[in-house]
Amino acid sequence: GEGFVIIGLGTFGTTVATELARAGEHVLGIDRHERHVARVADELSEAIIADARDEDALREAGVGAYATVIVGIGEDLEASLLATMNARLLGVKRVWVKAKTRTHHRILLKIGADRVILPEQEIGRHAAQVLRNPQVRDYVSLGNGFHVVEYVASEDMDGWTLDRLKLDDYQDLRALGLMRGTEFVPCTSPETELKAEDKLLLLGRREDFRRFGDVL
Amino acid sequence: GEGFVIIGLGTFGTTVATELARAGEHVLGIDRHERHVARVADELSEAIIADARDEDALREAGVGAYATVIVGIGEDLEASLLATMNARLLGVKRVWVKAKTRTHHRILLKIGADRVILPEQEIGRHAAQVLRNPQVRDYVSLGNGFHVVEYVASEDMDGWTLDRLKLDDYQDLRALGLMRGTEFVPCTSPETELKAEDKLLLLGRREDFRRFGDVL
Ligand SMILES: Nc1ncnc2c1ncn2[C@@H]1O[C@H](COP(=O)(O)OP(=O)(O)OP(=O)(O)O)[C@@H](O)[C@H]1O
Ligand SMILES: Nc1ncnc2c1ncn2[C@@H]1O[C@H](COP(=O)(O)OP(=O)(O)OP(=O)(O)O)[C@@H](O)[C@H]1O
Repeated sequence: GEGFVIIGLGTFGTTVATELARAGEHVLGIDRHERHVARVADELSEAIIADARDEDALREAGVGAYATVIVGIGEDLEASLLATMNARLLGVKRVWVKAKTRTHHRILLKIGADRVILPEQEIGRHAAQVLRNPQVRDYVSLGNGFHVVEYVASEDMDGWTLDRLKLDDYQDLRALGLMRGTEFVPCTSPETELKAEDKLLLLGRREDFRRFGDVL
Repeated sequence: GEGFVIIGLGTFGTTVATELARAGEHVLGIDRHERHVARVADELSEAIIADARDEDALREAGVGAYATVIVGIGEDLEASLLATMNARLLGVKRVWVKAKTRTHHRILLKIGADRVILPEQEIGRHAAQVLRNPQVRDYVSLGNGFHVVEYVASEDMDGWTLDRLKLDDYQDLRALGLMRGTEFVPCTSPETELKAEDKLLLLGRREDFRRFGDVL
């Protein structure tokens, strides 16, 4: 609540701003390029042309009244740092910042960012995982080395029963269930039959998945 | 198998290349800037300075022998398009391409990319979701409007039984289980007691989660 300010309306900043606005949130967008402001002005509550390095400009834009600032300036480290520091100076409670490198990441955390986001690294890691294991469609990390993996059953697995996956051979691997189109199929019985394209929802440790992928 | 070529060693390309190399895959990295090639040369199987727009340069680099090419050139649309077309001309089976805009996305698919990746949009959408619902830690899309959401129990929810979430009031919402530290707790009984910080694994439709988030 209490609105969102997006400073830097590049691809990332514009996406965050418009997604929030479409969900009904109050969004102020700020960029120093008139064209970048103009292309989102209709969708946001407010859109202002300003240089984020200028504390007074941000104060006049009313940034201090907001609970959250997102800084979407990736290339210009100095501008990204100044925007972050200015947001903090104006009393903003939550500041998230997009960055390009681990070094930016560390510096930003030191100067007051609550969270630093590295889109190219996150998506790059994810792409590498899926490239190596095409049946791994997506996954979430739960922390502590555990993951929930969306694993798509291949043609060869059509007709297999669940026990053929030998999940018990692994330290901590289990099937939470599977989606077949729009139908949820529980995986409580080892006799459960799989069909090609079924989306198995597997929970386990990273090491389990590595071996599981090698075995299949 | 059969190796990976990464054309364009920016942040995304470098991440994909090094992640694959660290997993033991055979990786060839290509970039037109000597510095970008030099910084990853030690980690990859091979690293070459070349302009991806030059089909002969790519042929000489041996790109035709690989099964997969990843194009990590985001800014220069023409170079990204040419790199994609060249990879196809050289007979590469799988070509994934990073892009910045929906327009690039559509053009790339038309000229032969198997998959187009938009890191800033994907992470931007994800960030917007988490900003609005801090308890939504992560999620995967299963297609057909279904998602698996990692939902962190708040302090207020400490001691709640599962039935207090009233999951049955929603069209398709169910608890697949929850992680408490490194322990998996099944959610088969409505009497299951929740603790703060528990990571609930919920499966449901987008609309269900929207209402669920509003109610809680
Ligand atoms: N000092 C500044 N004040 C306000 N806006 C700025 C400032 N510097 C850069 N911007 C804006 O930030 C936006 C993002 O800029 P940048 O070129 O760093 O993009 P990027 O990190 O490549 O972004 P993306 O990948 O999200 O497109 C641009 O719209 C740019 O005009
Ligand atoms: N014609 C080309 N041939 C080979 N490499 C190229 C060519 N054009 C650009 N590159 C390289 O592609 C890489 C990515 O370039 P670009 O500036 O488009 O990055 P980007 O999309 O902002 O990348 P990232 O966000 O992943 O850092 C750079 O290392 C650049 O040298």
